[in-house]
Amino acid sequence: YTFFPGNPHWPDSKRDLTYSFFPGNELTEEEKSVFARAFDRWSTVIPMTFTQTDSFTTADIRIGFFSGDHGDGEPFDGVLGTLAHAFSPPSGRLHLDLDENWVDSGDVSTSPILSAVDLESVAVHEIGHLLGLGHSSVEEAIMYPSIPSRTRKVELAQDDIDGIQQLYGKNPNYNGTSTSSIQERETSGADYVH
Amino acid sequence: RFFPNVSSIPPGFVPNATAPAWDSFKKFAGCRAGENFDGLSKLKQYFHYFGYIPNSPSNFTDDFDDAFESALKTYQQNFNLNVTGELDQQTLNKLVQPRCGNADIVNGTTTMNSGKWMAFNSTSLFHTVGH
Repeated sequence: YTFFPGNPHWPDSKRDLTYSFFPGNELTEEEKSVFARAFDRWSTVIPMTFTQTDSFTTADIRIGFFSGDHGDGEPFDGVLGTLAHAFSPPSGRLHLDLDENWVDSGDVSTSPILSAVDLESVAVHEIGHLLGLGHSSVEEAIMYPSIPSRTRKVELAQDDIDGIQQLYGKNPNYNGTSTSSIQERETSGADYVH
Repeated sequence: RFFPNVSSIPPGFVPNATAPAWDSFKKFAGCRAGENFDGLSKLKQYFHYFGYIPNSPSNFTDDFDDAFESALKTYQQNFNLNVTGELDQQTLNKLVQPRCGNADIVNGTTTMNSGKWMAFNSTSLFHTVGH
């Protein structure tokens, strides 16, 4: 695992963060729930909570889907290529490429769309950046930079857990085992292979 | 372009046909140092964007130069590929994969595998004593 230069992280006074969605995207509750699951994966292992709020301007974390040049100097590039980006703490900005073919649920590997991208997989990765993690060379890690289309990878690897716990400590309720129980519960009926 | 569930996508459905970004990189297979390849400047821009070429000239050339080779080797190291310094198929397959837009190397300090390698080589982790 790696950190951003200077190891930026949320201060001790900010352990209960709020997040909100760009109103212009008009996301459905189902689409928003994907992010709730993604946040849960991180809060399982560190003593932080994430709560959705309707106030986009005052939220600690602001999530939006944008196309092409969206004003932050990091334009998106259409289908595939760069999928999303997020800023280091305490910026709280998470941007996803509106031009991707995002799949919210189900077994994305069976999608007839070759360029289908699993939204939760990307969300879990970008939240890692929001919390202060950089990219990892461990291919199993969530913080590995690339992910093929039609691939689902949402489970934190030990490398991710070690990195994030170095920044924030361990969630006292975390028993040190894999976070796979979350995934098994939330994808019941699907046939994912890990 | 949100698909609420995979099962809701009709078989054979094809969204607006747009070539995936970076697909054009596939034509660079076999490129080697010292040569010039039309469009290689795009790949240099890619490496610059993700932090592998720190200094940005006003215009990248299409030359497979030393800076590009160095960037390529660092990339191969970071992604656990064979460090050949060549645009082999394995490397190209990784380069064209969709990915996060955040840089792998930020201000030369956040460096994935290559940072560990540099630390290994630049600090006194090992001490040798002559007998």
